[in-house]
Formats: sequence, structure tokens, C-alpha cells
Amino acid sequence: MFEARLVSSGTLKKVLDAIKDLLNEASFDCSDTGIQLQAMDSSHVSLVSLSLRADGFDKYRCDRNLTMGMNLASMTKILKCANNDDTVTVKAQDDADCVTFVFESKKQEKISDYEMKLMNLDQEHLGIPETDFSCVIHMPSGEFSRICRDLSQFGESVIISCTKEGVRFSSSGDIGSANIKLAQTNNIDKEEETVSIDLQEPVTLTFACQYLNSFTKATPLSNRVSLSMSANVPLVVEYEIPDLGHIRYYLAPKIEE
Amino acid sequence: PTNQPTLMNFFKKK
Repeated sequence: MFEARLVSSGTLKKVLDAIKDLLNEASFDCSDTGIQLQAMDSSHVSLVSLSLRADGFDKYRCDRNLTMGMNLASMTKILKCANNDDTVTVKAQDDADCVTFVFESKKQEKISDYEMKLMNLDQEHLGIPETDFSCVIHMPSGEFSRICRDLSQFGESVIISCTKEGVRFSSSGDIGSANIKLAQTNNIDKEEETVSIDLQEPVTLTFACQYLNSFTKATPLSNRVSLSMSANVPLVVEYEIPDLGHIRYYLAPKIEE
Repeated sequence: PTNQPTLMNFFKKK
């Protein structure tokens, strides 16, 4: 028996919004420690790694490890049937071929359940080594989203260049070029607005805008984001999901031909 | 001109 309950359906909707741009379907691996998902987009350029801890749920039970392959468009249809403040419970029997979503309104006067068929997905898991990154940038997630959106008007790629002075995002194309520089801030009063840089050595890498913009669909999950970079390794963009877990995106850098 | 490699250029399959 698997059962996981969240007081707010809105949280699960945000998690789904954060992955469905990149993935059409995904396997949710459930164990007694929580729910994990690791999947690459169809072009194998980016990877989503989601972790939801058991203790972040209001109720969590997983008697046997279970992998639930879900079509994310179908899951989206079902979650549209929930109000954001409805409680959601995800349930499945051991070895089940379907999963049930139960939505309960605040006052319990409306209870609905939706059953969805599960899929057998061939998943390719990648072994991701622990890396000591040359630089880690912590910044407001809304600012990162804005920068990706603004720069993608100019070109298909963004160059991210991090030094001890700050971080520079730049893009260029047919209409011209754009540069955005962020300096490290020391505003302790408004910690969530700070930009901080842990730098071992300066790094400059180039990334496709399209994927960065998809990653920023996680912005509603967290007001902070971190960007971890080293020369010639994939970028890691991480959003902490408060009290529940995290979502990490990996993106292969572009290289000079 | 830049080239877009896949993640398999960096990570091994499990």
C-alpha cells in the first residue's frame, strides 16, 4: 500500500508545472523515505531530479518500493480538477496498474477521486557524481526567471560568466546584444533578495535559453534558486521546496565547435 | 558556432 497526503493540492500542481515542460511522462519512485524522480528530456540535453521527503507529507505510507510511471498530460488533467486549497491524497496498491488521486475540500463537504492508469516506462537513470563546483550563485528565483525571459529575446543561448565581482548573463543575435550584471549584495535585512556567490575559480559557460526557461517554471515553488557551475560540466539549477524537498535541473553546456 | 552535447557526454548510464 502506498499513500501520500498533502494539505495543499497547490503544491503538487506547482511540482507538476515545474516538470511538464521538459517531460511528457515520468516514473515516480516511491520508498519509505519519500518520492524520487529522475528523468531526461527527450533530447537528453537536460535532466530533472525531484526529491520529496516522506516527512514533508502530512501523511505518508509506503509498505513496498513502488515505481509509478505517469503520463504528465493526464496527471495535469486530473490536478486541474482540484482547488489549490484542497487536500490531495495519492494512493496505489502494491503492484497496482493504476493510481488514485483523492481531493478533499477544506470543510470536507466535497470529496472526489480520480483514477489514472499507470505506464511501464523504460527509464534510463544516469549516475551523477558529487561535484565540488567552481562557483555557486544563490539569487532570487524571480530575478533568474526574469533574466532568462529577457535574454531569450536576443538569442538562443545565454553566456553565464561568474567572477568574484559578480555574475554576468549575456546573449546576442540578429537584433543586437544584451548584458545583465548582478553584483553580490550584502543586504542582511532582506535575505531573500540577496545575490551571493561562492567562488573557487571564475567560470564562463554557454547554455540554451529554451531549457533555462523551462527550469524557471519551478519559480512558484521557491523564492530562491541556486546555480552551480564548473568548467565543462553540466549546470545545476536547484530550487528548494520548503519543508518538502527539492527540484534540481541539470543542463549540458554548449561547446565550441 | 556552438554545439549542444547531450548529458551522456558527461554522465554515465546507471
